[in-house]
Amino acid sequence: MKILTVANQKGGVGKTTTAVNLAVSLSALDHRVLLLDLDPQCNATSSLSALLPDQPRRDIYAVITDYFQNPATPVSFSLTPTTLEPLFLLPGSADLAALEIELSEHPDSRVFLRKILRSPLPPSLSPPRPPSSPTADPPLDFDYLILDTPPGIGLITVNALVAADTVLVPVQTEYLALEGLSQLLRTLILLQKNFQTTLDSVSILLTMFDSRLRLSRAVRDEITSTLPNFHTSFSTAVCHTIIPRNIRLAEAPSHGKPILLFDPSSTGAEAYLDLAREVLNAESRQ
Amino acid sequence: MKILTVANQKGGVGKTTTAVNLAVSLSALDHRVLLLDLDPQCNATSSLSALLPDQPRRDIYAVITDYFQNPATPVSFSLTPTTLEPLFLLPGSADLAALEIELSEHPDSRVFLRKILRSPLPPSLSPPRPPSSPTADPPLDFDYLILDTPPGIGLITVNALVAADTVLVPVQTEYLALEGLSQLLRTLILLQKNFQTTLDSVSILLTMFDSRLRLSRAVRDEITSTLPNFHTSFSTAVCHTIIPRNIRLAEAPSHGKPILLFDPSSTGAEAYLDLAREVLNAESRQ
Ligand SMILES: Nc1ncnc2c1ncn2[C@@H]1O[C@H](COP(=O)(O)OP(=O)(O)OP(=O)(O)O)[C@@H](O)[C@H]1O
Ligand SMILES: Nc1ncnc2c1ncn2[C@@H]1O[C@H](COP(=O)(O)OP(=O)(O)OP(=O)(O)O)[C@@H](O)[C@H]1O
Ligand SMILES: [Mg+2]
Ligand SMILES: [Mg+2]
Repeated sequence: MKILTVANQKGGVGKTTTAVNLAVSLSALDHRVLLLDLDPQCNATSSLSALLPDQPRRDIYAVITDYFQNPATPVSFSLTPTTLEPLFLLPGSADLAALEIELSEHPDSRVFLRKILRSPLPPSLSPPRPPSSPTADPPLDFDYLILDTPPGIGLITVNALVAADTVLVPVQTEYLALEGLSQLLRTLILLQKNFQTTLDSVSILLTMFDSRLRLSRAVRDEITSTLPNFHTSFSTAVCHTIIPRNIRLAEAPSHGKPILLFDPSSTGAEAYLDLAREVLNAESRQ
Repeated sequence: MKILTVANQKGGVGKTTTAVNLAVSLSALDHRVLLLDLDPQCNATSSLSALLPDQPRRDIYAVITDYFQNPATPVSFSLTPTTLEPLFLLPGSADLAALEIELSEHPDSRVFLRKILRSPLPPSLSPPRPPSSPTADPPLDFDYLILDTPPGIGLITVNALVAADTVLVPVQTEYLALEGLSQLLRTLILLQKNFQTTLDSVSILLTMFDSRLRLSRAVRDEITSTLPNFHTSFSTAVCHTIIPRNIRLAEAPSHGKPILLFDPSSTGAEAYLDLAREVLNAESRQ
């Protein structure tokens, strides 16, 4: 099971769009995927609203508070199935915003998510039987956990970075998004030192790229030339796949569908399928 | 002196672009303006880097920690002048991110900014003499304080909302930015009740608007039709000015200049001058 966290403290760079569409593309390529919505805005959850049952299951806030109230008993996830077998969701909650204050003094405040996700999976993690095959016994785990995070570097994002095997950093190909990149890499180095993270790779994903714009090309060239200067114990690379600016990606959430179902022939859908294949290839090479 | 806070928990909607270019446009129309960068990313500060002296003055973090360490003595701001005469800056600091944890238990944790900005202005607030007129005695206050805030609704943003007379909410004309709007209005109502804020108006500013796109038009129509349903004790309205998507606005920060100096004839420069006039008109009507 690989934990992939999508993060960037800069706002509006395509974190949610990437987490949702990468999760869907990986499950379309027959991998068992759990998408976790760790943003109080719940944008990942609403981006898939057309694929969810009417009664959503437990949300991430309930799972986290359960862990703190009953640390000795295995956490019960009772995940939300989607109409896209084998994709499951742990929905977001507006109450997550309160956690920053509630937990800031707790000794586990930066590692609780890693403990929740990595502890020996209790039987209750086994997702509910997919509606299509009531008799099959669902497997106990997933191939990928994809974590969508809020902007900023608050407690929730720190937890998601500490829990990650891989961090995917969407960077909008504009100047202000470029500025924050070195700050984020320094934060990752610090977290690895302080919490012995299992982080082995950081990938920069260029998003909203418009090859006609000088700015897009300039930012792409700047990132590909400066990244090698960062000496880290984890590997850093720029994804081969580049996500183009494609209005269909911005329209899809208003229909509650991922791009693969909203407009499968769009450049956005193709790009996220390419990204999924690149993620799968990277893993098979390790 | 009017305190105008630019805020929206959704990331990447044009908060910094609006705070910087509105502050510059108001000062170009001969008003004394102080821009405060409350975002640990310091994007507002870097967007004006070409107008700043080599040695920046005290930053916002130094001012806030000074207030907490020496509550009895007047705060010394020593503001940073810019090459644009009546515009001054209180630069941002990456250390702001630490405040969320450091101050969360303090009794003043949500009102400290209002106290710092509204207390009888100590002589030290008087901005340094503008380089061009060493003998003139600078006035003690400003016509406008413009506050740029980070994404999310953390401690810093709450403080900026509690201190505000007016809140300007940039909303990118896309679906996910629309979703968070009602959550923000509910937060403002709650803050007004709990902290007796002086908030008298909330204005929604449509940004990155592309009239050729169905999505832009649909989001604009949705906002203008649903806003009147929000019954609040402060007035809410959609700004008459709409900021178009204009690549020059995204290029300007890489030159450290506001749009008015980077490309004065661009649609972006015209729109922010229109917005400044609209803000001035709204005030003269009160
Ligand atoms: N490649 C793309 N082409 C066009 N629009 C895009 C693309 N990727 C994302 N968008 C749109 O840009 C906006 C910002 O994207 P998104 O919300 O995914 O960013 P985010 O980093 O998750 O934001 P936040 O910081 O608020 O969590 C959304 O309206 C989204 O629909
Ligand atoms: N009207 C516009 N047309 C084109 N690009 C724009 C426009 N307004 C802002 N931008 C660009 O869009 C990106 C996001 O804008 P900006 O950084 O101002 O948003 P923000 O809300 O301050 O983001 P954050 O949530 O990270 O603080 C930036 O790259 C900016 O240059
Ligand atoms: Mg998001
Ligand atoms: Mg900003």
